[in-house]
Amino acid sequence: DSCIQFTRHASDVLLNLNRLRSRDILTDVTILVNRQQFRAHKTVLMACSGLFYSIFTDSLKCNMNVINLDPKVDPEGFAVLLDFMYTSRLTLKESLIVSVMNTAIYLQMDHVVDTCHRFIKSSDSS
Amino acid sequence: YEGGNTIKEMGRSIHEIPRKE
Repeated sequence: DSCIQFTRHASDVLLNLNRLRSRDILTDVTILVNRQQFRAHKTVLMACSGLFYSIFTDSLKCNMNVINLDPKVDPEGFAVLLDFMYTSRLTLKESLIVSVMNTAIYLQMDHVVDTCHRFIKSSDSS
Repeated sequence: YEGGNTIKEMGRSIHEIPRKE
């Protein structure tokens, strides 16, 4: 008996999900952030963000196809986090780090918030 | 997975969805 473990399966699946997103295939929700629109899959959003998990497990909200985020959320910060959800790569630029962190707090993505904190501390110290 | 050995397969695991049609 043995088990074959495909070491790149998780990244292959994520790559394919990101290709489905970029081609708008089976995307089922539009996230509005200050009039900027982002198409995505509810399941991926739920898997990565506590806020979206709460929204789409709510029987009254789960059928919503357009979600308006808080006007204080920066679209650029949201774009960085949405790309992270679909690629596992978090782009951290000095100019965006605070808005990414604040958006991660809002979206309840605690591990990303911790990483942003560490990044800010390390850049302060350097 | 219980028992036996685990063989690591490094190649692709699934088909690749094209970027654009």
